[in-house]
Amino acid sequence: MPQPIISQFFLPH
Amino acid sequence: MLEGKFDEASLLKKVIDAMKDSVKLCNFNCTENGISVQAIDDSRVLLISLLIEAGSFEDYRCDRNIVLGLEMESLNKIIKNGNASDMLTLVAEDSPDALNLIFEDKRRDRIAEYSLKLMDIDQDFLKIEDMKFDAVVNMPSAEFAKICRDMKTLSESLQIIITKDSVKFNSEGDFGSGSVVIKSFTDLEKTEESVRITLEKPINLTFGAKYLNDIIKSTPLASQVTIKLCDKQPALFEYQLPSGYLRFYLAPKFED
Repeated sequence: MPQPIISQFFLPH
Repeated sequence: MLEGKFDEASLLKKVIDAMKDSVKLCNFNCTENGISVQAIDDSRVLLISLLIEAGSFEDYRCDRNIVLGLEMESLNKIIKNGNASDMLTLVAEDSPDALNLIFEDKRRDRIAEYSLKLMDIDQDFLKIEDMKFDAVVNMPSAEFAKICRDMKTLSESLQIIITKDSVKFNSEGDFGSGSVVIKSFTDLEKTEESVRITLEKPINLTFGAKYLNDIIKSTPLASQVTIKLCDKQPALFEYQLPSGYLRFYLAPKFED
C-alpha cells in the first residue's frame, strides 16, 4: 500500500 | 529575553523523549504565550506539533519572539543529566547563540547549569487548517501503546476500523494476523480508564506501525490519548499537557 507524504495534505505557510 | 521555569524538569524530559526519535532538528518558537514547535520526520510521513503554553511553567516571560534552533539528540543528552524532580529554567537572550538550562535540586543547594549551542534550521512551516474529523476516540494512552506494540510484532501496517461503538485494531502479517477490539466504556471512578467513541462516519484507515510506535513514546505525558480520524486525511493523535499539547499528524496509507 503506498505511503503518501504528510506535506501533500497541508499547504505551505 | 526568554526565561521559563518549570516546577519540574520531568515535563520537558517527557516531551523531548517523545519527539527525539522522530525528528532531529527543531525550531522552538518562543513568544509571550509560550513555546511551540512544528517539525516533520525525515521520511515526511509524520508531522509533530508541540505547544507548551506559558501556563505549563511556574514562571514564564518572553519579551520578544525568539527562535531556538535545537538539535534534539544534544538537547536530550543535557536534559537527561537533570533529575525529573529538579526545577528547570530555560534562559535565552534576545538574539541568542545558545540556550541555557539550569537545574535546581529542591531539597539541596545543588545547581547544574548547561549551555546548548543553537543551530540555524531552515524548516518548511505547514499551515494546518481546522480539520473536520469523522471519528474521535478518547482512550487510555497505555492501552493504545500496548496495542500498537503488540500489533507491530505481526505487521508493518496497522488498520484502524471504527464502527458505532467499537474500535478494531487489525494487523495482517506474513506468519499470522491479529486484532484487538475495544468498546466504549465509562469508568466513573477512574475516568482516565474510560473509552469514548464519537462517530459521524465509519472509518477504515491503515497506518505505518513504525510511526505509531514512535507516537506512543508520548504515553508518559498523559493518561489519555485522543485519536481523530477522517477518510484519506492525516490522523491526529493528541496528548494533552497541563497547558498545551503534543500532537502528531500521521498520513494514512491508501490505494489511489
